[in-house]
Amino acid sequence: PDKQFDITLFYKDL
Amino acid sequence: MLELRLVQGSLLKKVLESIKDLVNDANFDCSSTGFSLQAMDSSHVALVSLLLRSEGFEHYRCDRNLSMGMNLGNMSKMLKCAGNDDIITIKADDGGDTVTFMFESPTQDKIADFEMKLMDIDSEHLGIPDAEYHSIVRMPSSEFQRICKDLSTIGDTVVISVTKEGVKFSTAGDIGTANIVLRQNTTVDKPEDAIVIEMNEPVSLSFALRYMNSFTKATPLSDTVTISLSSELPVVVEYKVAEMGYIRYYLAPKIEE
Repeated sequence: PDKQFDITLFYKDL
Repeated sequence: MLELRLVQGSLLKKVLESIKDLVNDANFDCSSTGFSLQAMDSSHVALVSLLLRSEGFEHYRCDRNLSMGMNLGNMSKMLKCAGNDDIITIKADDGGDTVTFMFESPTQDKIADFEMKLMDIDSEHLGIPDAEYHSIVRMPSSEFQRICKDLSTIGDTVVISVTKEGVKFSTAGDIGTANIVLRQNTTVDKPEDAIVIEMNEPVSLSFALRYMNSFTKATPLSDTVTISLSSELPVVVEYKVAEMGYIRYYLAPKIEE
């Protein structure tokens, strides 16, 4: 089973 | 006051078809730069970024920056009522709660107005820094669509690996495994048929095929697609929208637990 990253972990909230 | 006239109205129809299955509601932002959108899918795994530059419109009037919340399913329903050759004009008043789509037939003998209710959408806006990608692959968009569709009949996850041998798309499922390797090929009659692999560093990443398949809904927008990969970063799948902009999909990678 793979873990799916959340896209918000990579980019900063403006 | 906002008034944007797009002679090639089919572009807007295709743009909507490319994002409506990924995102339900989104804010369209209008500024002097252009008509844009940034939105995430409901599970926050993928992000879509659209830009249609103001220069691409025949007439572009945007008196002040405006953000219009729209349900993309409803917007798509309305745009489906426009003919493929129609000129589409988007109109809205500052502070209004509706947007109007006007469709003009090329011969001007049919003019239709569709008014849609706007909605308040609380959306996060993410800052995406310019990154140097380890590998960038440019290929025919139809080929990429075919690969994603074929692999998703076998497995749920695609591993995309770029080495000096080429780019490999792999999957595995209950019935077996599949590997598709593409090599650089620039000796083609038409430049859009080329496969160009720019490798600064080898890279290998895993992604959910379900999202990749959803991104390929943008295939009718462009003959080519660009896939940018870096270790431990989301992949960027980019389709150009004619000469006026782009639609970029960002997808977070998967890792083995």
